[in-house]
Amino acid sequence: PQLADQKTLARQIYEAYLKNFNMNKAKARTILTGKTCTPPFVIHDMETLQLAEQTLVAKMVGSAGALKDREAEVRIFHCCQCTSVETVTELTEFAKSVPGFSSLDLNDQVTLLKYGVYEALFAMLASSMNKDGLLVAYGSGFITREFLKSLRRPFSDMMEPKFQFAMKFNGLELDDSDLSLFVAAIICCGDRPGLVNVAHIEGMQESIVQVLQLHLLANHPDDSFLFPKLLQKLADLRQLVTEHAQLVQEIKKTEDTSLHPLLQEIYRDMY
Amino acid sequence: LQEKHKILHKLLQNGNTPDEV
Repeated sequence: PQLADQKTLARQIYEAYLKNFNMNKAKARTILTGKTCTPPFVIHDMETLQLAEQTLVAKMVGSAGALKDREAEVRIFHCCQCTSVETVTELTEFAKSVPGFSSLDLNDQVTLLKYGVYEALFAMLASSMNKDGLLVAYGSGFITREFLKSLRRPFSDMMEPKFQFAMKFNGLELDDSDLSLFVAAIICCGDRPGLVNVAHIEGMQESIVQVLQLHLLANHPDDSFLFPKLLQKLADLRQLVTEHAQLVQEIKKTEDTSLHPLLQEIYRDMY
Repeated sequence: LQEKHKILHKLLQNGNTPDEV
């Protein structure tokens, strides 16, 4: 009976993942490996960026083109924020579908999302990356790593650590069913600062982590160390988010850019 | 905590899409 419960939990989490996220690894890999009819539009310099803005991401580049006269770095930063807000919204819906999450104390739900969404976002972002770049605009565009690196500082420091993480993370060759459980384990984490009902959340986390371990053994029988390797990735993601939050604070202080109110809430008093 | 995270709180309760940046 316990095994049946664990399989049900794994299935529920995977279904919630497929339902709530617009992009997933299977879709991204199909595009990145050239198996689609129309390849993504490649953004590799200022000219191709402008072309992409006129077509692919017109909706994202500010209402009535409010940002059209701003420098490229600011426009790209704005697009990153829009994508982050969308993913946070998707992650919230996903979290609500994880069995037990919605019955938690509302303050604890807020805390789990505040601390978990960026770790989950960067784990999932790896699916849309290869060593040369990143899928954008729902997979209709591909922005090169070199172009992102060529932006002026501090904006050029934004994505490179995510690429470095993604290349190692993608080496683990997880599929969407593994990722769904990994993302659920990130969100339902018992050691976030300020949690009220720690024991309850630790219990939820234990169930999910146990299911993840069993699922990895069945889905990757040739890699018996995959589970401990993934646990290490949890620590790496925490570090990645800490550094990202510091960079965003620096950008907010030194650059004339706005930060979406939802992202402000998440970053405020984070670490 | 909910006071300081009004948008997250709103998302949790009704799933409204946040306003544009």
